[in-house]
Amino acid sequence: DIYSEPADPKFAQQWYLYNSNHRDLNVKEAWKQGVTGKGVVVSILDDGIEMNHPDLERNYDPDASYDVNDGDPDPQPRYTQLNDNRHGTRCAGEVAAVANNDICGVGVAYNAKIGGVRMLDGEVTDAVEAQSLSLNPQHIDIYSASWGPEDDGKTVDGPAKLAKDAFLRGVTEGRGGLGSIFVWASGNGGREKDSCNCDGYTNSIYTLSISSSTQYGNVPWYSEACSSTLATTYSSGGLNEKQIITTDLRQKCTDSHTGTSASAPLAAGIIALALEANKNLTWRDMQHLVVRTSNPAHLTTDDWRTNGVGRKVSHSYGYGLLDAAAIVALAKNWTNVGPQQKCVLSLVSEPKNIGSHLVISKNVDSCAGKPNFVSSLEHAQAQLTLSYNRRGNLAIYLISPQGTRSTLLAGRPHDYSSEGFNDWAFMTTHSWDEDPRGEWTLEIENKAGLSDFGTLTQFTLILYGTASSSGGPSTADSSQTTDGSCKTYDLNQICTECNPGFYLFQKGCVQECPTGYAPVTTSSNPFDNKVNSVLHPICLSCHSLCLTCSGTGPQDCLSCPPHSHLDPVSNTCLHQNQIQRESPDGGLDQQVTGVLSGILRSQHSSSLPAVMAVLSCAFIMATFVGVFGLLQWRSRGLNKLYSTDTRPGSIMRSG
Amino acid sequence: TPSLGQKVYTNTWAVHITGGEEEANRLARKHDFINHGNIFGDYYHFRHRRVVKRSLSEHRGTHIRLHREPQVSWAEQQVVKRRKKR
Repeated sequence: DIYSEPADPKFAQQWYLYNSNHRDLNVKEAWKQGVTGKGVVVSILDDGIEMNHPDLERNYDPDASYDVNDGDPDPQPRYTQLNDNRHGTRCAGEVAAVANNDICGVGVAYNAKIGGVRMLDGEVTDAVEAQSLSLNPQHIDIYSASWGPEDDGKTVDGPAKLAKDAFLRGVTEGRGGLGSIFVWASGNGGREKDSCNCDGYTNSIYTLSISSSTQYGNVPWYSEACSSTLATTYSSGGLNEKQIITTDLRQKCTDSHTGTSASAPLAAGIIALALEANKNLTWRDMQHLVVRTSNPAHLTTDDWRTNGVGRKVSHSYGYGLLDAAAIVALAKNWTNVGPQQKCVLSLVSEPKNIGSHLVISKNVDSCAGKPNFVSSLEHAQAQLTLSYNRRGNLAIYLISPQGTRSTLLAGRPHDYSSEGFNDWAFMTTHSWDEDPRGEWTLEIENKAGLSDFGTLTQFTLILYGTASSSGGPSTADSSQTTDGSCKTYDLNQICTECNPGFYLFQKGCVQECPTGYAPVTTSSNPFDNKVNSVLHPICLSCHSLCLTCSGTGPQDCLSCPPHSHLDPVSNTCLHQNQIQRESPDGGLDQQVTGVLSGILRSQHSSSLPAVMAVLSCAFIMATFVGVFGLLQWRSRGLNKLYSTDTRPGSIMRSG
Repeated sequence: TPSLGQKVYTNTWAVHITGGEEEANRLARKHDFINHGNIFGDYYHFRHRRVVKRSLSEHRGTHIRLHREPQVSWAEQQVVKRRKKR
């Protein structure tokens, strides 16, 4: 119970673990809470790990290790004169270098078990990736990967069939069904203006994508900005700024490990601490914890924005620096989030000319009234299929109903491909916990060429989340569920009826319905043969057109989402640029309320070439007719002339 | 050097085989593969002994012979993925 600081010789220089100025990952405070990674297994998917390194040996776990390159259990790296294969060993030390052994420094989770998969040092294929990502998923808790497709600013690449399957199997079956945790380095392509949204591994909803900050809280030169980044750790990169201390190949110690490679294992270590604090956390719980506890303070960038639920979020840092003490503390009392819902909405299925600017806005109800209803968002994806003559000239933005603007793709000057995007699911974490009902806007913009052209053929919005803001600290949710307020429980101890003065909301009782819900009294006949009915006060979801409401109909709105205004006479929300409205028939209850003027502008500008073509054709026809007429007139004149010439040898000419 | 976007085929296959590890080993031997182990589920990672390590064209013959086996419901000759340490 008495905490003692590690006595390793380099520990005092591990500024990112603990620092008197508090510009650190707050790891020492987490250790003080009694967690050091004990009982947690981490595997580094890389070029192997030096299992006999004196600072790793004691924590080495052969069951978390494998050599996929050679198909044997020994993950020892291949030694070269230039030490090319030191990467995995360096990452491993960051997670679980042994404490109090007089060697080097310590890992974040210095009592965790550490293994390594040698899979990068050879031909990497879909099968190699899949085999690595699904190694021993009932034993390994956390997989840390610090690699990916080229960060050259022009690659768009993601997991193929088997690796994609491995992620899905990992999160559904790994850790006894709680889900494997995949931590990913977000990318080093900053100098090439690369976007981590074009890397299908960091852009995956199944990976915790981790970015970097320098020691002084700046964006490193190599850092990529994108909306799929969840959080950040230190790993420096700036001149005269300290880097990361860790184990090195040939049983050495280094103080110059850097890049996003240095970030992901630090995050994996912190997540191992959280997992030790609560072994029942699911893969999604972990992402919720990261979102809630990451700290934007001390990180400098000009793109910090406040999202719809009041959290600061940035494309360079996600939700900010991981805070080990905070995530451990929250993990201890965390209740699992509800099951993941997935609402898929096809918003564009017919070709639309992109031109230089295309804006598409649609009002969605997030599958309200259906089993896959999402009222509290986790990840959002805009799945796009488009063609464009130069892909790198495109910038793509997604704006949530709460006004959170995610850059799904910034311009990539090196990406001259004309392949466009084929079913690419751009992901954003920036609207986490927002209510996704309302108007979503997709903006596609040309950032460079004037003569660029292309077509958007598909835009599918995929919303992941829960049907409530369920989950959280077990003591929390008191705002939603009031103790002693439930009158009747069913056999599963789920509340079915509340005491007077309370409303049934999801599985509990509340005194006031939350925003987006209306207090309604429903009647039911408790027994089939009895006539008298029982009144049940209950919170029901507002109609998709309303933000707040007094009832569930479209005429019960009290306030409206952005870009709509309330008609005080009819109490309905009218879209500002509403030009068409589909019938809510068919049970879908999804009002597609029009296409914004941006599209009209876009369509208008897109019809200009057609008008020009028609005018050109008309001009050519007129010229042709004119010339034809002139020739006719001239030939008649000549005919007349020749017809009067009756001399022998004269030539009869006709037009 | 292969041009951008050109596939580079390896001498490895991912194969879906019903019947378990023993059946996978038997088929591997029969078709001159080494079984590099289970990927997950019924998927196995095979390496051929005689197919060249890198090629710009796929090895159709080996693929078709493997696919003809009734226990094989899916097979794919693996292509090189360009991956970078970060």
